[in-house]
Amino acid sequence: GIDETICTMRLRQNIGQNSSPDIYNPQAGSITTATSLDFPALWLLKLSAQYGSLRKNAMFVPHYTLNANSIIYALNGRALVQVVNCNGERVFDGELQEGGVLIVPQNFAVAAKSQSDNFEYVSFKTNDRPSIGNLAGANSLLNALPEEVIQHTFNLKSQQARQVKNNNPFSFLVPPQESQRRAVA
Amino acid sequence: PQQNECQIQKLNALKPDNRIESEGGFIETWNPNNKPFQCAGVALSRCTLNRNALRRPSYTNGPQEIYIQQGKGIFGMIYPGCPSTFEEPQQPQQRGQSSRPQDRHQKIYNFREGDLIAVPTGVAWWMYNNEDTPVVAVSIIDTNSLENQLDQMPRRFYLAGNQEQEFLKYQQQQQGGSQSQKGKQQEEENEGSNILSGFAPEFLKEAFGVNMQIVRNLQGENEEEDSGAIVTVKGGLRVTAPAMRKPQQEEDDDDEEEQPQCVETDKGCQRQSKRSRN
Repeated sequence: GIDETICTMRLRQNIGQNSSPDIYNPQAGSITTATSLDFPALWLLKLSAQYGSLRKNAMFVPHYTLNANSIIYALNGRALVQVVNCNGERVFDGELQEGGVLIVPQNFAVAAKSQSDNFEYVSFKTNDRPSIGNLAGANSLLNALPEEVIQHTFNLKSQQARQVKNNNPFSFLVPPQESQRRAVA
Repeated sequence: PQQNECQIQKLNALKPDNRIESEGGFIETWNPNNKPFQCAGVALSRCTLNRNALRRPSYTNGPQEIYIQQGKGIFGMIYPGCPSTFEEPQQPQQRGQSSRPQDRHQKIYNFREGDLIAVPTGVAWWMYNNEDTPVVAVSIIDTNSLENQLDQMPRRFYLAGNQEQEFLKYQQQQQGGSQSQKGKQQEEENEGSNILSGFAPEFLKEAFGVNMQIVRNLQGENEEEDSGAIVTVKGGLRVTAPAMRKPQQEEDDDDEEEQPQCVETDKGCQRQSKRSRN
């Protein structure tokens, strides 16, 4: 019965700019992902992909992919990207421009800030169900730690630990700060 | 794995060959470059936590199994995207003051001697000893797992502090050889740090929405040199968690010790278990 299954398998899915995004903030940008859950052919490939679009001065918070390497290809515009390894060393600190590729190994932390009006990228991931762990913002790792654990882990006062947990209400994409928005306008 | 790693003629029982002291305990490691470890594709370490010691959150590039050899305490794991289901009760509102926001965090678990803890790849976890007996935890990282898409070298990513990464020494040893002098120099220069310390302060200021003083703490800059991966919590850690239940075995033992009650019937006194169930 493979002719009804493998042979007729859906082999195309649009994740580009005009598709329906999974994460969206009109001031910050959008992210669309294709995993084996919504695109079953990827289960055979053990690969997945993410399309992202960042507005000027918007930021993708520091994060890491738990179970995959990421191959980021810049489609349009430019962004300032930083990548950090397990020893806390910044192993990449530079601009990623249209046509450029950056490979971010599994578990390395990465953050990006758009330098142009619209930075677009596609990130290929070497797992069909990649998991992303955010280090800042809502639903981040630090947000999910008890306040006292944050306090003693980072040697902070109680009030400061609360700020670390709660000050950023955005989960993935942070819109530009008010001053930056005004400058753009 | 490279070839010949499992061409082993003789096996020896191995003891840890490195020890890293911290404020609240120490971590011992076995050299993962040893042939048997490379053959098995694993890395082993043992962590000892004194009373009120908190092992700072970290994650690794492979799945981990942790066996509690001694002691009891609490631990937490952070699954990205999962809700924070443990909630601190709302503080009563005082006149003229806004109510204190509740703290919410992901589930906290108790552990005791004999427990096996499973930590998936990339999931951050922390551990705390709230008893007098030191906690001794032996953990294995399966670097040969399909979940690890990096090389065979174990890597621990700390979220906080500026402590030495326990496998960094071996990483540098492996890179050594002709570069041994350079490696030694690097070892002296590079004390290791947490993953947030590698980002530009302005990035973190914006990502967390906090001031530069807090950013410096996040990057481990205001640290005492010897605090390390395990810190001592003065006065003890207060977190929202249910009281520890008695272990099942002890409950069963208690049941056995219970004397059956005497129930009067027309045939005299008959023994009946105290615990009648529906």
